[in-house]
Amino acid sequence: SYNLPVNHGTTLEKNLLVAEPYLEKFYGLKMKELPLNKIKGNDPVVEKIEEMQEFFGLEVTGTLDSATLEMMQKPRCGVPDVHD
Amino acid sequence: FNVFPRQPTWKKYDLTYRIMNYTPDMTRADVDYAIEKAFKVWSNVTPLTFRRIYMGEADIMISFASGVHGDFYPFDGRHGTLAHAYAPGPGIGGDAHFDEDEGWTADIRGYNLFLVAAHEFGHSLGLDHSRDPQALMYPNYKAVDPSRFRLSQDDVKGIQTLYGGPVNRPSKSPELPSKPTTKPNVCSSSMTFDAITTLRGEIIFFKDRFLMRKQLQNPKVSVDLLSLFWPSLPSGIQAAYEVESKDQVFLFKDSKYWAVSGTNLLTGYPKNIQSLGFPSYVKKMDAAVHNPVTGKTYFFVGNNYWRYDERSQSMDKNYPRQIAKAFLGVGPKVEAAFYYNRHYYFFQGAKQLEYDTFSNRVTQVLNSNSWFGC
Repeated sequence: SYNLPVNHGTTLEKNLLVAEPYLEKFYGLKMKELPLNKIKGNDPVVEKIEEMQEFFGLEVTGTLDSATLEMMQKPRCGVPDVHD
Repeated sequence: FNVFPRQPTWKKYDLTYRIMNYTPDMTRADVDYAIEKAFKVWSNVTPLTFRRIYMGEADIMISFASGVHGDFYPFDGRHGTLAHAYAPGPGIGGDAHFDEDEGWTADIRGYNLFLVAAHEFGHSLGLDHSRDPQALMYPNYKAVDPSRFRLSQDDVKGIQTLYGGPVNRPSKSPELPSKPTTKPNVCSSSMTFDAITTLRGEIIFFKDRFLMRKQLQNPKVSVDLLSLFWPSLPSGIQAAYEVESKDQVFLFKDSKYWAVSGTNLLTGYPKNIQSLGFPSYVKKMDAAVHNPVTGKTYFFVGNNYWRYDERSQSMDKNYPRQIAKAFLGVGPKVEAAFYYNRHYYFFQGAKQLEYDTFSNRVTQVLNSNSWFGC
């Protein structure tokens, strides 16, 4: 998995277990199609985190900070927030 | 607000829904009521109507299901995803599914079915998620007291972008004639009004979709769309009156009436006029006026009137009575009325009668638009 720029003190694995399915379900993250040749700055997971943060009016950090993780764990509607 | 890509909408106003199964968490009656009330949230502000059917394919099929339930979007057990719905369209289009693993309730414990259903039905009608945290179409669940629920302006603008306001529907029934779109000319000699009331020191004249606001100390008159002040009210208000002591104005159309305080629509409305004590044969109001000195409100219907006691909240006995016999010089009918400074002002066509409530007689005959300084 990618070394996400995560704040220190949170366990990456646990956070990713929350973030990846959420971003796949509601922000169209395609985990299976992640590019092999990762070029600096085009990390799709970071982009989707930023898209989700922007939608909810959170600070756009591209990281799994506590506010973002908290938002991801709120009960919600199953319709995606973004569409192809 | 957002709409779905390519803006799918229903191509008809009269939609059907069918409740396919029930959650064991609530009584059937509570489920039925929550679903009906959730549709009313949207029918109150659009031309849409929702009729329940019990067999066959409805436009909006409603069901409770757990985990995998046949639409490639499995539910995820307790919390997380509560429900989902599909944009307008044939087949699964418009359908709403609720996660049976959640604890569904009719109040604010657990997840309130009415609140979630109203959100999902927004999707069924073509609305997408909104970024406005105050909006019903915001993706996350927010526990609010369902009896105090109000649609946000964001939601109203969104749904009216797709379907128009409550009366924009092409007239299929005689009681919905198409409304003029140009502002009324208040100085026309044949000017008539649908209803008139005072409101916090102003006089409000209702005409079709418009209202004219007259501040007593200011000759200027502003003409606005009624929906600017009360977006969820229909146009064509037929009667209105103010109870100044409660800072409330009551507005009537056909068999329904609403209560507002300023621009705030009070919860629990519309109510049916029967709840005021009218006999069932009364279907609409011609005019209404409240006398703040006596605390009595007069409702005018055809040649008759009823008297309602605002303090005891009950209709006085031995009514209806004839207008012409009780209000000498007035009648037989009244189209609009309001109270100001010891006088009733009764409107009949392009004529207005000033009536002294102490001496009980007509003191002046004026043009209906005499308040506008024409």
